[in-house]
Amino acid sequence: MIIAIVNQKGGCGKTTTAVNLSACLAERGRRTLLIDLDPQSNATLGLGIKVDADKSIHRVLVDDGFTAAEAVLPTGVYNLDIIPATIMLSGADLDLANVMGRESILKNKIASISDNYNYILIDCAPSLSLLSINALSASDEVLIPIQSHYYALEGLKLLFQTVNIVKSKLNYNLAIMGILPTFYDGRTTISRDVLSGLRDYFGSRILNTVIRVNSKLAEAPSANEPIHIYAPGSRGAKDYGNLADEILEKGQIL
Amino acid sequence: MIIAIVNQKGGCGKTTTAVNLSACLAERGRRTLLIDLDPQSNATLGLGIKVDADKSIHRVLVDDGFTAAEAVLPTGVYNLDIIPATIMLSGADLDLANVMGRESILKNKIASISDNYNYILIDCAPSLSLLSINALSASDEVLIPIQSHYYALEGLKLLFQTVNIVKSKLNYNLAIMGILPTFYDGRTTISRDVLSGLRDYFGSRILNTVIRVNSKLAEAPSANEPIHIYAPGSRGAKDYGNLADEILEKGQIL
Ligand SMILES: Nc1ncnc2c1ncn2[C@@H]1O[C@H](COP(=O)(O)OP(=O)(O)OP(=O)(O)O)[C@@H](O)[C@H]1O
Ligand SMILES: Nc1ncnc2c1ncn2[C@@H]1O[C@H](COP(=O)(O)OP(=O)(O)OP(=O)(O)O)[C@@H](O)[C@H]1O
Ligand SMILES: [Mg+2]
Ligand SMILES: [Mg+2]
Repeated sequence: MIIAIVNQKGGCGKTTTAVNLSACLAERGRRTLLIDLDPQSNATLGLGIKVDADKSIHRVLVDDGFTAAEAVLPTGVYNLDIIPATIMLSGADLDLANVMGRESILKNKIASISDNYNYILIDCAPSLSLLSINALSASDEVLIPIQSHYYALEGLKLLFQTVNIVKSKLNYNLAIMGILPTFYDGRTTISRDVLSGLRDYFGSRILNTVIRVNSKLAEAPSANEPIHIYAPGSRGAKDYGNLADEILEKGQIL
Repeated sequence: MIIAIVNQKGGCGKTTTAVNLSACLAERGRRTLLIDLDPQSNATLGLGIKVDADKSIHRVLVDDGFTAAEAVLPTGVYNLDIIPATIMLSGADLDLANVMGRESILKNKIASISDNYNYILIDCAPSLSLLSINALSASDEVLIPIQSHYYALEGLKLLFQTVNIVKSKLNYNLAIMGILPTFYDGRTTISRDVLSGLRDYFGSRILNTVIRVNSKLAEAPSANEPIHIYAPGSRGAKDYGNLADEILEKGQIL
């Protein structure tokens, strides 16, 4: 299963979800690949991956002769591999602008390795540009992290419109896995109000798991470790463990 | 003085700073204009501005015959005007891609109204695309909000490189006003570590004011009010008031 982690709102926990959910799926014995599709390369940084400038996702996208398999690196976490990003990726929109079938390059390139993994997760930049469209057209499901804040609600309309366009024009398989509330702080009215608003409006599309605010999640990247290794007893480790279990259960139902 | 609020890292407090700093400058008697240059239009939303789809910053940029003055709207806060954004702005990179002098369109368009204001603040999207370059080339100073987190540090190198390129090729006036630590929570080691790391590395380029975590700042946009009106006694109101005072003092020195 290929999961795109998308939301054009900045700072809503996309990378933190990509890194920690993929690590928790790997810990539960699933072969997992994390693809960093954000020029900021935060997922690559957060796992402490040293990247050969010439062997990143950027080259996979722009160089027909370079396969996805050649860019795969181990992460040090058992069962978890990564295709890293570098800043070169910020040129992708221009590099790919005139390429035939530019929206489906990632889909075609990862087809050759997708059988090697149970789960592939794609971390996206805070935008709905060509890179994020590539992620949506390559994926089976979309996971949408959303902060329990007011500004976060506004962008959802556009995000759903974009998903529907990709679904109708590029990838009719694409389904919404769910909306993941992040940065939840039960002590504040804004968190409680936004969460109950989300549940009223989106019903079962809101995942059961809620990611609570937890400073250990902000610390773990500086130790280059996913949360279940950096702070196994923390709220962050419990919440991302619950998320992995919820996603594995959803997968069962099919 | 024209100030661009820029950082390609998502969710670091750009919009919260743009809205609340401009409101605090207005409260201190300065004629202030806020320009929303982010297609997410969070600054427009956060002040509850109703926008005529055809009279936003997008039209100012793409329509030679439409002046900046025609797009200016009152905000309901005394001394504070806004040029709002709509989602149309997400097409700007493509709309302007082949226009002569595309990096300096904003600079030329706001020249005709800049004498009407003491301060003009520009809220940017979480990217270093053509819109943010337009903001940098139109500005006198750059204000860089940065979360007290690990991922936030990584993008600074690229941001400084971009500022230097704009300074050498488009706007030799451009100076760095300072780095503004946001989401500071003195109870967590990550906040304390990152802040002391920032002060060691950047010295006096780090502003004295630190914006502390405060849920009132996340609540205020849902009431369409800046923080000094929504919660005048809150930490957020104090911190953004201090920031306005620090910037006014810096202006004095010149
Ligand atoms: N639940 C949480 N509790 C506390 N801190 C968190 C939590 N989730 C993420 N963070 C921290 O908040 C910051 C923003 O999260 P993150 O970088 O994952 O968001 P993002 O959506 O990937 O951002 P961008 O839009 O820039 O890609 C990071 O510094 C991260 O460490
Ligand atoms: N000091 C603070 N304390 C608590 N919440 C805050 C603070 N500053 C901002 N917020 C909230 O955090 C979220 C992110 O802030 P904001 O939207 O201003 O960041 P941004 O950099 O403009 O994001 P983007 O990259 O999407 O433009 C918002 O929901 C905002 O209300
Ligand atoms: Mg990210
Ligand atoms: Mg913003």
